[in-house]
Amino acid sequence: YALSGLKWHKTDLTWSIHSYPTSSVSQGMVDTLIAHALKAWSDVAPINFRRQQSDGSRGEGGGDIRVSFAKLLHNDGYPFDGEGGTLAHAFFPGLDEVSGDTHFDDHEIWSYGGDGSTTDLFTVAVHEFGHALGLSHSSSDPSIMRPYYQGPVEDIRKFKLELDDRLAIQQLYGARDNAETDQPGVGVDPDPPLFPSPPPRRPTKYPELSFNERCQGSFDAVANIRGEVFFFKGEHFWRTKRDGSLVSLRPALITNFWMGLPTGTKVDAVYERKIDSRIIFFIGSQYWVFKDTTAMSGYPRPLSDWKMRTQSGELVDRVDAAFIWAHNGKTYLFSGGQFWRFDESQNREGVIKEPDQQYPRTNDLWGGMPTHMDDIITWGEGDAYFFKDNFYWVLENGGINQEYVSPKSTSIDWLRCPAPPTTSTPEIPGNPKQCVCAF
Amino acid sequence: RASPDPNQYSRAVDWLSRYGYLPPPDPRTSKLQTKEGIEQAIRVMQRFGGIQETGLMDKETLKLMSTPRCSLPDIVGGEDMRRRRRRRKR
Repeated sequence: YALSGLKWHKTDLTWSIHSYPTSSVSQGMVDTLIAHALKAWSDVAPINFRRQQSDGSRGEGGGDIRVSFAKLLHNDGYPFDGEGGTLAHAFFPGLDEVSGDTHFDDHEIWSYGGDGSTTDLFTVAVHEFGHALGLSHSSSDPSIMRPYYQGPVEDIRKFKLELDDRLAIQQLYGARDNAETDQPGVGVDPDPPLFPSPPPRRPTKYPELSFNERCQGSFDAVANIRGEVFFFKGEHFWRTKRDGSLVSLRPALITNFWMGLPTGTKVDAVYERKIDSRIIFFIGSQYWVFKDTTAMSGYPRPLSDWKMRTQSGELVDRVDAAFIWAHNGKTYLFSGGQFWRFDESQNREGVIKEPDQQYPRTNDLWGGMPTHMDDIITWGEGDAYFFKDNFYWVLENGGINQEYVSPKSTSIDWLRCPAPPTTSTPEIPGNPKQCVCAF
Repeated sequence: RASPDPNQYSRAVDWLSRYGYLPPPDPRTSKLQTKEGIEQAIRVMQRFGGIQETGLMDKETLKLMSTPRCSLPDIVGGEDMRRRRRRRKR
């Protein structure tokens, strides 16, 4: 449904009829049809309609909704067009003199339940009163607010608005207490309840993590998602923006943001797929594919979809790290000191992956990098960043087997932690006996 | 595919303008509608009316355009709002 943005700021509305059609419907029948058409709306919303006698003029009198039948130009700037074409119109609620006024084209042959050669006054009136109450045209089917003439209904005494129309009017005025929709199980209407009960309040729980937690490093997973870097640890994550600032010093609950992940677990690895920007989470022997922040249906799926076998032929049951190397656009998954390469530009929709041939290989091929990393991301000019404990190493774009890479502090450079007065130095991967004064 | 006759075409443009699918014509600038603009407007109209989206003035579309209806527009102030939003952004 669509709302005009205007509504009556009262629920007791008056209506009047200022002229009658020249076609064969009697005045009494017009009165009845108009009253029933208004009742369709007041049955489902707390609006009360009271008829006011017309003084016969187009002046101030006559109440809120003034009904008239007119031909061609009729002094409102919206002339009718003869038989067919446009049938009627109404003005949205408001303070203008014309607000709520409802005009029917008197060139139409108005009828009640007539055949295809006539126009049913009741259904057109229900539609127009929808406008007079603040509704715009709806593209939903079924809806009385569709712009096109829909023909007569079987019995106006049994007429009930469709769900789309009820939702629209109740959005503006609320639901009537005794409205059928408020009594689930009554009647045969299979529509869902109008406004589902809101879930119990979930006040924001601030994690009991200390300031040091963020600054201690040892993240379960690190991922570059849409240019922002996410640091996952336990049930929480921190997020740095493109400019390097933290969204918040406080961590966020993973399951409050990434909808569909299980609680009580920790994330092993995450990456954003290049071909379609889906986000892949690895937890234990399962993986999830996310569209934005919501898990897609059909997930989790077993890690065995990826067909990663160790050099001794066993299926891999967890992933340590995952990233897309900007150098070649390929996806790399790491587990237990070995890694596999995937070309995801193929097999877009399929869930079964095949690693490239000649994989796995051992992690020490990435010279100068930690062989058992926490996670890896591509960042900056396409450089690969390896994270381990509270340090990170940068492998320049396309480089592999760099002789020596100086580790830097993750907490200082990424998580806005103060530099400690003194610090121990990490082992240099591949050459643990050599010491480095990193800071 | 035969192109619609000019009268039919101009009536359809008039119809699309009247019900909010095309911006109203501006006599000061003699603004012409682009072919793509009209095609897009027809698509929106077809989507709104629940018929197949072809962007063409096909039989179904012409039938829907000739169906008696309410004279209020389906898209209220769409083009105006878009223009205003663009201006605000600038």
